[in-house]
Amino acid sequence: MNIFRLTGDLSHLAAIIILLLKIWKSRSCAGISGKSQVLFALVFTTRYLDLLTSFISLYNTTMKVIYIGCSYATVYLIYMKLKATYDGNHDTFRVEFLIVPVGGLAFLVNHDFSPLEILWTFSIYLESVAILPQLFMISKTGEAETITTHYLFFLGLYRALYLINWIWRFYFEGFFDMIAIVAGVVQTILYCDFFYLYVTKVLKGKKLSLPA
Amino acid sequence: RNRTDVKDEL
Repeated sequence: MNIFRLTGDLSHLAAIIILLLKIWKSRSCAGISGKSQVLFALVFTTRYLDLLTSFISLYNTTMKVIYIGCSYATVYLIYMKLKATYDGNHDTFRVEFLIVPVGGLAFLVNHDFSPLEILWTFSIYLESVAILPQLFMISKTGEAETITTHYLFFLGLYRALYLINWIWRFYFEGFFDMIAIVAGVVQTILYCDFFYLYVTKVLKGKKLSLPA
Repeated sequence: RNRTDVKDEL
C-alpha cells in the first residue's frame, strides 16, 4: 500500500458516499444517471467475487463490502424508492453499446482464461467507460448540480491517483498490470473535459452548465 | 505475467 493508492481509495469512497448522501438527504436522484450506477454495481459485483474465495486484508475486505453495499443502495434508491424523481428521459445512453464490446474484449484480452480472471478483466474494462451515461446525461440536460460535480471530481481523481500508484509500484516493486493501466488511462482521459469545467467553473463558485 | 496472482488492489 502507498499513499497514492490509499488517497485514491479514500477519494473513491468519498465519491460513493457523497452520491449516496446527496440522493438520500434530498430524496431526489434528479440529474443522476441510473444507468451509470447500475454499471458501477456490475463493476463491483464482477470484480469483488474474490470476497468469497480469498482474504487479503481487513482493509481490502471492508472497502469491498462498503463499495458493493453503497452501490446497490444507490441503485435501489434510484430505481425503487425514489423512482419518481428519476429523470429517465435524459438518461438514454445505450449501455448495451458498452457492455457488449467490453464483454467481448474481456474474452479476447486478459491475463488468464479463467472465469474469475475474465470477470475481473470485464470489470476493469467496464469501469473505464461506466461514467459515460452520466457524462452523456449532463451534456443532454446541459447542467449538473454542484454536489454532483463534486461526486464526479472525486470519482475521476481516484483513478488518476491509481495511475500514480502504478508508476510508484512499477518503480519500487516492479509490479505492473497492463490491463488495469491502459483501462485506467482511458478512464481518466474521459474525465479531462469535466476536470477542466470543474476547475474553471465550479471551483470559482459558478454552476456547471454546458455548452461551456 | 507481471501481475501478482493475488489481486491486492480494489
